[in-house]
Amino acid sequence: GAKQRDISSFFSVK
Amino acid sequence: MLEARLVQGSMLRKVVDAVKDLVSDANIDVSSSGFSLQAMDTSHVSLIAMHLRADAFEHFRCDRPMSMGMSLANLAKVLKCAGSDDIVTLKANDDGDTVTFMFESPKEDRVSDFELKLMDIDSEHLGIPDTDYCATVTMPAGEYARICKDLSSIGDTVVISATKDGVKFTTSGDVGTANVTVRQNTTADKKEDQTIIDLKEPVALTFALRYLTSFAKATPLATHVTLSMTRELPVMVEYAIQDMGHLRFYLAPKIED
Repeated sequence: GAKQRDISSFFSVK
Repeated sequence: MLEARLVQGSMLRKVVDAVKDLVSDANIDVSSSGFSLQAMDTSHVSLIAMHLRADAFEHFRCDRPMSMGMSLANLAKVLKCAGSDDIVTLKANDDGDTVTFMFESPKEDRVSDFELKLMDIDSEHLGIPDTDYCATVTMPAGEYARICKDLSSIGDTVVISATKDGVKFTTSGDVGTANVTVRQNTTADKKEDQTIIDLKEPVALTFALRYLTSFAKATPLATHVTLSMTRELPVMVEYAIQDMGHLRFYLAPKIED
């Protein structure tokens, strides 16, 4: 099935 | 030194009530631009980004930027003590470890103050780039809340697909399947009943319903909610805080390996 992605993987750490 | 006086003090309680079940402790960052809060839920699946502009406040003074770390459950307890029409004033010293909330009744016949202890919180700050979304749907906030609630009784995940025919929410579970389609409706008599769909390209994404349902706790903040989607990127669920700022939730999609 579809795997839940981690939100931080989409945004850069400032 | 911080001094901020908000005539519509109940807005603060609505914001905190909307996010406190996702995030237990958070930094509220204050600068000359206003109040902001960015926090991930404990599972790092969703991100909350709130901003209240300085000009939303009747009086706003912030001598230097500060981060006020607090337990949102405790903050909610304090704000619950304010009357629904009370004016709320926040005061904090630059190096203090407390923030004071003063509540004034509209008739000025009752004044109370609560001092809340601050805490040090290490938090990662994420840069959120501006995104050109494939599909944006602005719908009544109550309708969004209802769809989330109805579909949650059937399944755990939802596929949201935006096409020229509308935006379809699909789930399935042991009971069976459910589909709700929302179509553009810009002719409703009342503006609060209108739905506007801006589609550049069709897009379909899968999400955990639990989080989308939790975001609906922000329903008392606004008449409408806006869902913005692009392929393989988090959905942005945005509630405007009147003309004072916004509360945005980002939810990471489920993606096939």
